[in-house]
Amino acid sequence: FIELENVQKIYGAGQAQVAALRDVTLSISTGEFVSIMGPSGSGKSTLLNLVSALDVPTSGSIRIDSVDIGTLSDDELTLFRRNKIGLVFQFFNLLPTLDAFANVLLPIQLSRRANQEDKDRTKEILREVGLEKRIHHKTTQLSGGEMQRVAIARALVQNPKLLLADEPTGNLDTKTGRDILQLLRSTCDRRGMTVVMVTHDRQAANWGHRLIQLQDGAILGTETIDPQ
Amino acid sequence: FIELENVQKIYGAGQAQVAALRDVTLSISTGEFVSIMGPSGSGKSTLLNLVSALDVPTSGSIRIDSVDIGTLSDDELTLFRRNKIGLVFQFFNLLPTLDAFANVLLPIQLSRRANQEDKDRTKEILREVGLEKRIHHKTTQLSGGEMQRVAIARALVQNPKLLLADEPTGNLDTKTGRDILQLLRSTCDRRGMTVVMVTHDRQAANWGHRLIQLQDGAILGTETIDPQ
Ligand SMILES: Nc1ncnc2c1ncn2[C@@H]1O[C@H](COP(=O)(O)OP(=O)(O)OP(=O)(O)O)[C@@H](O)[C@H]1O
Ligand SMILES: Nc1ncnc2c1ncn2[C@@H]1O[C@H](COP(=O)(O)OP(=O)(O)OP(=O)(O)O)[C@@H](O)[C@H]1O
Ligand SMILES: [Mg+2]
Ligand SMILES: [Mg+2]
Repeated sequence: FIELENVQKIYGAGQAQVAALRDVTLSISTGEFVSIMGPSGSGKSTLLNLVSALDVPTSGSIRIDSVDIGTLSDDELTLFRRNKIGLVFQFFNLLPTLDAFANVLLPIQLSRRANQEDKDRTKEILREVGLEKRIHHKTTQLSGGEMQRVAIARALVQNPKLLLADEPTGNLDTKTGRDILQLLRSTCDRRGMTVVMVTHDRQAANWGHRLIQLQDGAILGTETIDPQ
Repeated sequence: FIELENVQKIYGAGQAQVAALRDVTLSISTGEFVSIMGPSGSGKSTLLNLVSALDVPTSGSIRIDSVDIGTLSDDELTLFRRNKIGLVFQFFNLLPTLDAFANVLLPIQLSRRANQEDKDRTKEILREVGLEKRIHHKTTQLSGGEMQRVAIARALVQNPKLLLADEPTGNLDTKTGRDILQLLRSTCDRRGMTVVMVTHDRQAANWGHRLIQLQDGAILGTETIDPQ
């Protein structure tokens, strides 16, 4: 489903050049849940930015669902991302003036007029992440972990084929984090959604099928995770 | 050093009222390192906002270094905060157009003209948090964990009497997180700095002298942490 071939990402030039990713080759199959771990600054968020086509590699190619995303126009990329991919950013990117409900409904409203079914789905997914009592709180009236769960609900609301999540439990206590991981894994198993999750927490990584270790922009190794 | 008496914080009114803190009484002595844990939404960040006087309690009193902070004017609060307290926010609050060096130097420049010694100190503290190679990266050119470490360096640069840190290792891998906790604890022991640290990670909490558990805005219990 995802194929990276010799992907490099180099920021800056000359003296201040940083090789965030060096010659990464990787393949992830449909319905697989892959966890990515690695030290701070090792290239994890950069990898997700390239796979979601929010940034472009310096060299190498990325194919998703058999399409080389480097060949798509901006408009095609926007539609591709909107129809196939759910994104949970490391720092959420919620709209501060909207409430939780409006933030989650937003991806739907960007594609078409939301109907009653969409609104029911939005309330349902907010309930699933434990925020039934915070539906009409503005972003500024939510705690850190509550904002993170709004971001997760927004990424799932349109039943994406691919979920890219950057430290989705980083601001959650162990119990709340476990509930979220359970939701991601059961959605993956039930609907065949492919998941790529970056995390610093080994317990969280163990909810995946496979673990990839990244260091200084290169893949150190990959291992199968025994069912927990 | 810190005394909270019957502190309440209630947001909103009527139907949507939320009691973020309910009748909290707490005392923390000089040079103590206190860890605070609790589920997402239990009132941890609210507690830090009140102790740092960035928000005011609905009722109850807070004394720091024998001063009732509720009686200070805005100007007195600004000076009090700048001279005594170092703050690590849950989402950093860095200035995006400045580089790491300028973000860390900022608290000094707000009080007086920075001299060579200040600049050397700024470079030194960035080295201590492992960012000697990122000193002149702008905030937008840093990873999540690197931004977090800039925020920690900024909070420590003026050798505060009190450090308030909201999930300071939430975006760090285990090893980098341990280095930061070591730095906080050794600064606490060496200089008698009082530390109040909110965390979701029990391993991180264990670097403190005492653990306070918060739930639904109330203190569930407090326990001494055996030296690790
Ligand atoms: N301005 C506000 N208006 C209404 N409710 C608020 C406001 N700010 C915070 N809250 C609510 O107060 C509660 C406590 O928030 P707080 O940020 O202190 O939680 P927290 O313990 O830091 O959680 P987390 O671990 O998720 O960061 C939350 O349930 C939140 O929804
Ligand atoms: N625009 C940029 N210009 C220069 N360097 C950059 C830029 N963006 C990121 N970097 C560098 O690239 C490296 C990889 O960044 P990335 O955000 O992928 O790390 P990460 O693995 O997600 O780290 P963390 O766990 O701290 O979030 C970092 O060392 C960072 O300093
Ligand atoms: Mg990152
Ligand atoms: Mg918080």
